[in-house]
Amino acid sequence: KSAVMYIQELKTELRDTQLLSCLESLRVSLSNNPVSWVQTFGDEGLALLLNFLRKLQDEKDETANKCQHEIIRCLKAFMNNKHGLKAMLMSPDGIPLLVRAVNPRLPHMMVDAVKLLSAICILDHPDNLQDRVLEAITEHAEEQEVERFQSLLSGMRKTNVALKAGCMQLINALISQGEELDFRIHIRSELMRLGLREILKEVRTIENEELKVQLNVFDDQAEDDSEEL
Amino acid sequence: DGDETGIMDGLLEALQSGAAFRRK
Repeated sequence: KSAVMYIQELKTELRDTQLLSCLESLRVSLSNNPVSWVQTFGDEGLALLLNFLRKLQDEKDETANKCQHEIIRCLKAFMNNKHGLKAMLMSPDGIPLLVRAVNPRLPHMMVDAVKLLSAICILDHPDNLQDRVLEAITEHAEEQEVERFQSLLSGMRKTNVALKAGCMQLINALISQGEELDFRIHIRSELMRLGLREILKEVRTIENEELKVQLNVFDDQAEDDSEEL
Repeated sequence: DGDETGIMDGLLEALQSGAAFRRK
């Protein structure tokens, strides 16, 4: 199927399993076709995906959850080249909707969402993307009337080890990109005050390579900052 | 080149291995 055909299909009122199978097939196409194919899918295709994602995030049934996750996977494939990445960063909805996908009720999707947000934070880009991610996290939490890092800490409390590692990765990405020492210390102490200190006691006992890497990064950065202070 | 693919894969790998966090 061509990129234009997917755009036409996404413009129709796809529901449930029809939507899911369209998204699964789109993800394969976005992953396996040349960049020119992704470019043709472009801004219009991205806007359609983001619209579906926004609507699905307000639904609660199992198929809607699967569709949401599939869209996050599609976004990853879409952002795997500079055209798609640029389109995603230009879209005012891209980062905020990814932040809304940081949802501990859907741990498998959350793993993918925190990783994509971490990658956006560390991108070499004229705009301070880490600021944009943090701003979107803060705004979403304000709407929900919760502490801004509550979702990340809930993710750390889940039994899913990949999710714990993903959450630590985003924490590291947010802190490491802060240019000011004060900012890095502030974020770290905010997290500790909200419960990260206790969570880490348990998490440090888990034997998992990916998690250990992130814990070492967290500790090393804290040590460097403490020396700098 | 402008059509380079694998940008996200590279970033995710660097994050996972910790290489993305090494101080420059």
